[in-house]
Amino acid sequence: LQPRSTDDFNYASYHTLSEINSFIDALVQENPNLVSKIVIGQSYEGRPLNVLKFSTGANRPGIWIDTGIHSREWVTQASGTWFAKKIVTDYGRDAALTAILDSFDIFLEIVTNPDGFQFTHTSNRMWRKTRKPISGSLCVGVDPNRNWDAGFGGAGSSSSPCSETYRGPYAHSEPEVKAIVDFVKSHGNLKAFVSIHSYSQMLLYPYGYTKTPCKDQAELHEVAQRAVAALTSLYGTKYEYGSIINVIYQASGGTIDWTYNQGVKYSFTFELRDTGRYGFLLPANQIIPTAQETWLSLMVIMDHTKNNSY
Amino acid sequence: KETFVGHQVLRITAKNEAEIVLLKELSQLEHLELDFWREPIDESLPVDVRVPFHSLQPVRSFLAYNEIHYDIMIEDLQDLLDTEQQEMMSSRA
Repeated sequence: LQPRSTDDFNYASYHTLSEINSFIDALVQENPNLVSKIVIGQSYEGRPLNVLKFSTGANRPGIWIDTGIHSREWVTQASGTWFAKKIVTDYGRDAALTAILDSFDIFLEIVTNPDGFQFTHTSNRMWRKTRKPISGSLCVGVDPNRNWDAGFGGAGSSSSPCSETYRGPYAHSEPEVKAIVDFVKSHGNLKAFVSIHSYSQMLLYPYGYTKTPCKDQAELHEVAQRAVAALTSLYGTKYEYGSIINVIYQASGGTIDWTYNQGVKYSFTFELRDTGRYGFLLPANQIIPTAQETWLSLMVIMDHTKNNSY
Repeated sequence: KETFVGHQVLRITAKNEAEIVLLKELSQLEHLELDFWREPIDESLPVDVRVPFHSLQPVRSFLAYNEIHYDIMIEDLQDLLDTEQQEMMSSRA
């Protein structure tokens, strides 16, 4: 049974890929003047890489949000679905979001790694990587957060195809990554890029592949501090924040290092809620609180982006 | 469909750099088929690792021998996955 509308969709439950795709189509159908679906490419197994575009005018700068590049992190795709509904609900009602959407487009890729996500629903709930076979190996898939051309192949990624952090044979070898690369380049005017993962309660900015601070570190740190304060204000969830290499570990070939080097100054990555009991298996009753608190920090980042043109 | 009966997820709290080094050595033992959900990086961060049933005994022995503290975060992974599936099914219904 499919929900008749996005009002009937159960945001407090996990959903399959087809259910999320149906949700995307329904949201577009219900909000034709605000939301459209663009397909930025195909996954290795031929699935469409769907991106929701929220737009109120032409030729706007853009803000990118992606959820679920690591397929087993189900709370991220679930949060992305909630964000999509939140945007259409709040536009015209919430002054801050309305102001953002009156000057920026928001792009939201809810299922960034659809092959992996489908695999977690059908074959292996613990699958993290893409599903592209590796030539000369029995192991399958690449860690799409080590596959970007930013310190690619350096420390903090693995050259072993069987590793969960296998970087892939070359940068942007994964169609799911290459599609975003092509989109970012062709758009040419993205001002913020937020990639959402779970779990360990962190808000991070570049760099991961080098200890050299990025040139905007002071500003990004201040934004992260405010974003985390907003997040914590709702349920008291404590986050750490800082550069990837300082707060968590050295990671080469990461998403936001690449976007930052492409000139997207406001590049951030989240690690969502950790209850300390469930890891990647966050109970579904945690989806909405997680999405709600994350949304507050997303609003800080988007609002700062709006107010600080560059 | 791959099942995870008897798999446990351990939350390990290293108290110093020496224990982190030991945990990194543990992570290199491929025959144990460990899945590090949170890798050993620094003693300020917990380490979460999924341990298949067949590796529970050697991993626990390793941790005990080296006096590295851990808690069982997930007692039986498959139980949790079954619950998750049931919740999805009931949500659809």
